Amino acid sequence: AARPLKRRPPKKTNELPHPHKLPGIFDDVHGSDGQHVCRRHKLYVSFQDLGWLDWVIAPQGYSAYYCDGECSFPLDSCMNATNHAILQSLVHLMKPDAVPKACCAPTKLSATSVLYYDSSNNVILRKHRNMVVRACGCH
Amino acid sequence: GGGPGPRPPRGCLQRRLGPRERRDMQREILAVLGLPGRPRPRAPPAAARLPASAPLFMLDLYHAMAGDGDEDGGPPTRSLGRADLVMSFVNMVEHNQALGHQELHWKEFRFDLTQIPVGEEVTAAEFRIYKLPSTHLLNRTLHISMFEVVREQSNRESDLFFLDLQTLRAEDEGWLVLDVTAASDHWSLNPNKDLGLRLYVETEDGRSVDPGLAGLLGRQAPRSKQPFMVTFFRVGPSPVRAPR
Repeated sequence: AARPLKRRPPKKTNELPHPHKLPGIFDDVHGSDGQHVCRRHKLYVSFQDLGWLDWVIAPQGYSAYYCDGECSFPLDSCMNATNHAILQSLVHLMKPDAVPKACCAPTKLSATSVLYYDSSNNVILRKHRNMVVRACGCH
Repeated sequence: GGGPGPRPPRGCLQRRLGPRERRDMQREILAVLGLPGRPRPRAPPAAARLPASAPLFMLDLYHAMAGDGDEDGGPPTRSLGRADLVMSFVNMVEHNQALGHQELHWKEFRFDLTQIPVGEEVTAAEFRIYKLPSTHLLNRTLHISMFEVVREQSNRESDLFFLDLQTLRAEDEGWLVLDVTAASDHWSLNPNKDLGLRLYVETEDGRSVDPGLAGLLGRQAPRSKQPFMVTFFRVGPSPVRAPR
C-alpha cells in the first residue's frame, strides 16, 4: 500500500570556511551539532617567553598554529577531507565503538628559519621544514 | 599566545609546570628546532656588541630564507637556493706575508672548522673580504687569486690548491666574494684541521702587490667590514628522533 510520503528534513548545508581562507575569521564556526569543526588555530611559540633572545638573533618567536576540531559526518570538501576520511566517518556511524572518526590534522606545512649564535660566536642560520601549519583537514 | 587554547579533555586537571619540567620542555623544543642550546659565549654577549659584518650578512640571508626578502629583490647570494643550514665563520687568525727577495706578498686566513657539522653536504662556501679604493695603484687592473693551503712544508713553499680568481679595478670598492667551495672536499677528509686560505694580489704585468695596499681590509678593519667565511649546507634527512 502506498505509504504517505515522509517529508524529508531540509538538507542541512554546513556553512564551513573555505579552506583557502585562513580560519581565524571563522572563529565561531560550528558544525551541525554545535561542535567546533576541524580547522587551524593560532599558536605562537615565543622565544622571548622561552628566554632565548640573548643568543637567538631572529625571529622573536614564530606562529606554528595547530589543528583542532571535529571531523563529523558529513565531511564536506571544505574540510579538506580525504575520500578515506569520508569512508572512515561513514563506517564510524555504523560501528562507532569499533571505528573512530577521522582526525583533524595538518594538510599543508611550511618551514621556519632561526638565526642564532653558537658557542664560538659564529652566526648560524637554520631552516626547519614542517614547522608551520598552513592548512588543516580530516584524515 | 593566540586564540582560545585547546580545550582540556574532560577530567584532565590542568596544572602549571614546575621549573625543572619547564626546562625539560624547553630542551624538547630546542631539540625539535635543532638548536644546540644556549651557548656559553666566550666574549661578552655578542648581541650587545656593535653589529659585525657576519651577523649583518646573515640577517639579510635570514630575511631572504624566511621569505621576507622581497623588498631587496631576492636573496643576497645565489648559494642560498637549496641550503637549509648556513654557517658564518669569523674566528680566524690572519698572517700578512712578504718574501723580500722575490717581493711576493700574500694574506693568509686560518679558520677553526671544528664547528662544521660532520656528514652534512656543503652546497657552497664563500670567502668575503671588503675592498676600499686603492690610493697607491690608480687606474690599474688587479687580479685577486685565492688558494687553499693544503699542506705546509718546513723546507719549501706550502702545497696550495687553486680556488678562485677575480679581476677588478684598483679604484673599486665593496665586498669581494671569492668562491671557496672546492676547499670543502678536504674538510670532510680532515674535519678537525684548520682551514688555511691564502690570498694574492697581482697587477696585469704579474707584479705581486701587498693586499693591504690594494685596499683589501683584514682583521684590523672596523667590525662591520671584517672578512668572514660563509658555508651553505644541505642537511641530510633529519634522523628519526628517539622518543624522550
